[in-house]
Amino acid sequence: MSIIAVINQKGGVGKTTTTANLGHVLARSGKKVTLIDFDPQGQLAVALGVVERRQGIAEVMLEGRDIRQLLLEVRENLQLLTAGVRLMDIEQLRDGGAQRGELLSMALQNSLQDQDYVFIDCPPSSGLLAANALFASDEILIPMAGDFLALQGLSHLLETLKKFEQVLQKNYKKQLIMSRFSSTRRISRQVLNTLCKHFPGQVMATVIRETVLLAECPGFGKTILEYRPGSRSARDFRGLADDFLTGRVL
Amino acid sequence: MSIIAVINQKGGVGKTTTTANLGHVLARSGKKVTLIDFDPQGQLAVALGVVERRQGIAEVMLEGRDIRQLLLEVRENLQLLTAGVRLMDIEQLRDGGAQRGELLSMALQNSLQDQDYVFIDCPPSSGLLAANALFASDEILIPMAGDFLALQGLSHLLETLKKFEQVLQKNYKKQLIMSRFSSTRRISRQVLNTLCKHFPGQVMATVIRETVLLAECPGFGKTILEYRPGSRSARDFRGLADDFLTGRVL
Ligand SMILES: Nc1ncnc2c1ncn2[C@@H]1O[C@H](COP(=O)(O)OP(=O)(O)OP(=O)(O)O)[C@@H](O)[C@H]1O
Ligand SMILES: Nc1ncnc2c1ncn2[C@@H]1O[C@H](COP(=O)(O)OP(=O)(O)OP(=O)(O)O)[C@@H](O)[C@H]1O
Ligand SMILES: [Mg+2]
Ligand SMILES: [Mg+2]
Repeated sequence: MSIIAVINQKGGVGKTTTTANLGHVLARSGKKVTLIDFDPQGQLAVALGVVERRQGIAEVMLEGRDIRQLLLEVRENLQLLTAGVRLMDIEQLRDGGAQRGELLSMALQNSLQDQDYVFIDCPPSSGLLAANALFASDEILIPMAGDFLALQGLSHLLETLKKFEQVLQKNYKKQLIMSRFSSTRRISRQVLNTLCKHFPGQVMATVIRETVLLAECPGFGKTILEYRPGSRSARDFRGLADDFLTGRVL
Repeated sequence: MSIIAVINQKGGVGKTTTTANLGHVLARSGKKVTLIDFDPQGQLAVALGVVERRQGIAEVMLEGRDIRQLLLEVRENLQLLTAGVRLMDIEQLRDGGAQRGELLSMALQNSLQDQDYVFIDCPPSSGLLAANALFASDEILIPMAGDFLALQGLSHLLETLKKFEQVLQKNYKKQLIMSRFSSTRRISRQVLNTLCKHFPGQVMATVIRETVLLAECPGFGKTILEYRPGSRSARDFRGLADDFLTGRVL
């Protein structure tokens, strides 16, 4: 079982979109996948068609609730643990010192062992929620949009990750995903070229193209596989899943 | 002097882009404008060409530094107060109870009185930084992208704002800006129609169209007025400034 944080403090780059769609493709291919909505906005649940507020990971971390009772089977082989009602409280925990960063890791201990992959959809910030996700994870996926501010934000993220690796004595496997690529935009191509140059062997081979379909499908609570199974976008995510499983990079 | 929070916890909707470009147009038209980078990512400074890390609003709030010494005149009539090095610390302040939310308001007291407008570029979160911005502001601008998750996130934001208004006994003037509008995308038109239907008189008349120019110009530290003065995008922001000054809504 491997735990993967989908993280980037830059907003709107495609963290939730990547988690929902990559997760679903892997589940369809027979892997056992759990997705954790670790953003108080709760958009991963919405994107998968779960709209009512319900207890989730926050209540496991803060109240010791049993994870098994809160997991929702949202698709075949795909479970969702929603954000819960109190996830925002974790950002403002005052007591507990360094242990505040270990709550998620403790909550996941000895559970989900039957899963192949657990993905954590992170919020666009670098506080205690991000710290908890990083502490609990073995791998990191970094969605990147094809624009300058996303590239500029990456240096901020890598500084944060470096600090974590030093404190935790950990070396994460880090992979970048080009998640909103417009081949007609020079800036998009420049961002991709820059990533390949500075992070050789760490950029996943399949780019996710910018398409209106991915802006529409969360509105129906459907993944791209359900909304437009024959689309280029569905192919993009199938390609990304292959990259993830085989380690194919640019 | 009016203080305006540019806020939306949904990431990547155009908060920083709106603050930089609307601020510059108003300054060009002769208004005295101060912009505060209230996001630890520090992207408002980058978008205006200020790249080195320097002291800013965090040091005013946490160390009592004098605001006048930290203000940068970045364009004619346009001052910038950068994020500073310790802005992230504010999200995790543990002591001080409710006063933790008043630090910005106290820091701005009796300064910037000579300004016409002070805009606060907020981070994509709803913790203590957002609380400080809301406490200090009289008005709120909410940039909205033309996609379903931005619309869904709006209900989350409005819940947060309602709580604030009750606690602070305040009634904010709230205006929505359609900040990444693609007329060829049905979802974009649907989002705009939904906003106009549910928030009559609160959607600013000019929509900011999606254009590669706005994804490029931060890379040169230029606003749209400098990067492509004759473009449709420059016209969009001039129109938005007129809406802001005259109260023109859809
Ligand atoms: N490749 C794409 N093409 C078009 N739209 C996309 C694409 N990827 C994501 N989107 C849309 O862009 C918006 C932002 O994506 P998403 O919400 O997944 O990003 P995020 O990083 O999770 O955002 P946040 O920082 O707010 O959590 C969403 O409305 C989504 O539907
Ligand atoms: N109308 C537009 N057309 C094209 N690109 C845009 C437009 N508005 C903003 N952008 C680009 O989209 C990205 C997100 O915009 P911006 O950074 O201003 O949003 P934000 O809400 O401040 O993000 P964050 O939540 O990370 O603070 C940036 O790279 C910006 O250049
Ligand atoms: Mg998200
Ligand atoms: Mg911003």
